[in-house]
Amino acid sequence: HTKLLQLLTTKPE
Amino acid sequence: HHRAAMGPEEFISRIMEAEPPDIYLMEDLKKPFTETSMMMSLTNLADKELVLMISWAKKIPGFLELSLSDQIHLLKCCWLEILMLGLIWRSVDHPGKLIFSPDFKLNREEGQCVEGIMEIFDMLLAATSRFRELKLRREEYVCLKAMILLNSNLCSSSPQTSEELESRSKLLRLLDSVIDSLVWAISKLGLTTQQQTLRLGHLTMLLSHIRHVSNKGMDHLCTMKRKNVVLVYDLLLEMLDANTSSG
Repeated sequence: HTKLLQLLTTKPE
Repeated sequence: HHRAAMGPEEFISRIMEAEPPDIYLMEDLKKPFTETSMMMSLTNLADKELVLMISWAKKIPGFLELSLSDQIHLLKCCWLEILMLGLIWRSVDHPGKLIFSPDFKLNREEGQCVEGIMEIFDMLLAATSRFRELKLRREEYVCLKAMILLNSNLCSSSPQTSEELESRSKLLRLLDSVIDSLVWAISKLGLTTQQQTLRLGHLTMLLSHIRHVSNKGMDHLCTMKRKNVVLVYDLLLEMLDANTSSG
């Protein structure tokens, strides 16, 4: 997983 | 569904809430800068800003309903333009200075220590002066930033699958909402109809200037990386590679 993909797909804090 | 009913006022208030907080570099800046120390500070800050940029994009109404591949492409295409528009906005009341962050401000002349960066600083300062002349409002600024994101990839992808086509049509409707919002923000300024039309034209034309500076900046950063002046890592590396490794 790329970092961009990871940030896009994690639920908002 | 409910988004069709979201008017420009609500749209703007949502993107105003999505605005990222001030980001601090939090480094002891040792002056005078060297080429490497300035590039390291610039890229460290950019890397921090990129993380918050992803959260910002996710808060734009409708963005998360686009296909994941569209979300990725849009961000990879426009990230440096978004960083530059943010820089311009922070610098608009400080003629001759570039306010990268509250704790990292540069004069034009300080660009001398990095080969090739003065030209980019000058283009950024020129765009900043233009926005100063136009007295850019915060509501307009947030609309322009969303416009950059949503417009960044429109002419370089051709949808094939039905999922892509659906995402594309959502994207176009989202762009309509942003344009409506910008028109609405301009309409609040007490201008004549003709002045409003002219302002819309002038503001959107500035976006092509920002695209140009961003392309220059991208080339510059690649050169700095290739010459090992600066070590580019993490999210910034991923975003930079997206713009260079295609071919």
